[in-house]
Amino acid sequence: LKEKHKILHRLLQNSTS
Amino acid sequence: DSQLAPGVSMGELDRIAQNIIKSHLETCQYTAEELQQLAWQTHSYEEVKMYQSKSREVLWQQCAIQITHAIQYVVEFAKRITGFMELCQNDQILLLKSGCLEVVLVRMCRAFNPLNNTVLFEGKYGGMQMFKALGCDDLVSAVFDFAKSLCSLQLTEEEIALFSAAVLISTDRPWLMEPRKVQKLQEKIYFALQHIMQKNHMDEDALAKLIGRIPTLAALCTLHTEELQAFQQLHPETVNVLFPPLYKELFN
Repeated sequence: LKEKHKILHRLLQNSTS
Repeated sequence: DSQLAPGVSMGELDRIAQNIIKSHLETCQYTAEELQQLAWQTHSYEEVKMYQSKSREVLWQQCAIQITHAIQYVVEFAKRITGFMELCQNDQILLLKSGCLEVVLVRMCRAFNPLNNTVLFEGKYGGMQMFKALGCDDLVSAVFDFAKSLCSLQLTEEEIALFSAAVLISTDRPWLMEPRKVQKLQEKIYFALQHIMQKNHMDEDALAKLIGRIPTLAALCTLHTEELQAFQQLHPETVNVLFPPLYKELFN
């Protein structure tokens, strides 16, 4: 799931914007 | 801190509710005050004509950009919900992938004026006719109908916050790795929502009516996917090259 949703995964990992 | 059910106290429900409401207020894209100020700023006749004269590809792209922008705020909403971030990564991705558009549609009712059936789009309010060039009148009118029906329930910001969270943190999504964990959190959110709605609404069935809208939300998202697939068949290069990458990742 992470492989197919790299952008979403990255948004979840990034510190709060 | 009295017990409402095994393992659930009033204090805990209140903490969960306050966390979700705070997250919503911080990530709702437009504050209630901003929406109030914009309330009667409508797109002019010339501006509507301008939207109607756009090509199908251009308007689809513009809408995809606006939807993606709104989704980014929903992702941030989720990230600030303590219980959501305690779920495993797989389930976080799954819930957001399947629920983010539903949450955008719920949030949309804040930016919808039921008195003249207009929605805030690119800075001003406009009616359904603004979206004619998309070539999916059924979807657009269904979205407007949904927004109007949600507005008729006259939800407070707190209720919108909790309902958005309940829609997102849903056990109805297939392939959850920890469905029991999601269920426990969702139940607490609904308990909190019920408590708030009982205080705010004369109608005892207000929460049931709200829950009754959920199938429509799911149907709207399915219709959106279908329309996107049909559009992509005709204009694959527009989607591949010009649509936001996050939109493609979620809906392609």
